[in-house]
Amino acid sequence: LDRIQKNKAAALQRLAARHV
Amino acid sequence: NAQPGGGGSSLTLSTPGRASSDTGGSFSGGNDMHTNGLTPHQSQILNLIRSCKGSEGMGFEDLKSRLHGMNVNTIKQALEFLSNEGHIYSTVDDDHYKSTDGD
Repeated sequence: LDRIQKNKAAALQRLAARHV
Repeated sequence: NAQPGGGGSSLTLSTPGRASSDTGGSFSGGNDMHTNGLTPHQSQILNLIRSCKGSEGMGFEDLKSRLHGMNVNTIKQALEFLSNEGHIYSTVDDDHYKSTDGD
């Protein structure tokens, strides 16, 4: 499902932002 | 602002004299009691969501029943926090969560 992929991508970005 | 004269409590906070090139923004100094600075509840929930392998992730009702007796608001707040941090994300609806570092 598209929504899931979008949410996952957004979450991964947030996660990456926290760990920079 | 008051300058801390005595300096009794703080260890290595900042040395104003030297050019501090690498001490810039070290975030989250103190508490590594929890993994990644999560509370026990949050890390417990994260672990549960991690352990769920389904493509839809874990449903809220499922979480609630596994976190036997935990306050619903506590769970919701933890989910919100974990989601904001990027550890989890909602899948089919706002009641299903999957962890980002699961796969």
